[in-house]
Amino acid sequence: SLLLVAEPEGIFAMPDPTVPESDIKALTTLCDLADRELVVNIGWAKHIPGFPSLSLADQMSLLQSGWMEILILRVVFRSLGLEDKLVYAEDYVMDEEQSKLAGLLDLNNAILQLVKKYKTMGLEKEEFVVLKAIALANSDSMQIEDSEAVQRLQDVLHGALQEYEAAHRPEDARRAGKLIMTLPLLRQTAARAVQHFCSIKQDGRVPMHKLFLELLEAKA
Amino acid sequence: KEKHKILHQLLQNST
Repeated sequence: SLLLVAEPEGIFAMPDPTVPESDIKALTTLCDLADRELVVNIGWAKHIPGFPSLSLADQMSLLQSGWMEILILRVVFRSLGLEDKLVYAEDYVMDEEQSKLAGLLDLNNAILQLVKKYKTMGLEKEEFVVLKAIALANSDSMQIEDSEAVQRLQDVLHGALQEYEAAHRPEDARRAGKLIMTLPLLRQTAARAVQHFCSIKQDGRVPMHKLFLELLEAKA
Repeated sequence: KEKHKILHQLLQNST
C-alpha cells in the first residue's frame, strides 16, 4: 500500500514543436525526460519503507546502480496497454519508425521484449511497484557499506511480493518467483541502455542535464 | 562520492 501511494504521477516530454524531427531532437527529448524523471525517482525511493534508514552512502550506491532499471521498468509498465509501442511519457510514444529515426531500434526492441513478457503474465500495478523497489534494493552495487541492512530491505520487499501473491494469486504458487525471474532481462536491457547513452554522451551532439550525466558517469 | 553532488543533495533534501 505504501508503494502504491508513493508511485509518481505520469510525466510529460513536451518536445519542442518548433524544432523539426530528427535523431538529435528525439534523443534530446529523451535525455531531458530522463533527467526530470530521475529527480522524481529519487523522491520516490525515499518513500520505499526501509530505504531512508540506510546510510546516505548506501542509498546513493543503490541508486547509482539501479537508476536505469527503474526508468526502464516505468516505461515498460506504461506501455503494457499498447502494441509494439513504448510510452516514454504521456505525450511521447515511440513506434518502430520513430525508434529507427532516433537510432534506438535495437534498444527499444529489447525493452519491448520485457513489455511482451509482462503482458503475457498480466502484470498488475501492485506487482509492478514492488518489483521496481526490489530492482533498486537488488541492484548489486559493489560499494555497499552495510550489506546486512540492504539484505533486510530486500527481504521486506520480497516478503511483500510473496504476501501479495499468496492473497491474490493463490492458484499460482510460483508467481512471485516468475516475476523475480524477469529481473535479469531488465538488468541486461538497462546495461544496453546505459552503454548506448554513454556513447551518445561521448559523441557530444545531444545536450544532457547534470543529474543524468552524473548517473551515467557513475556507470562508466 | 565528491563527484555525485546532485544525487547527494536530492537525497538529503526532505521529501
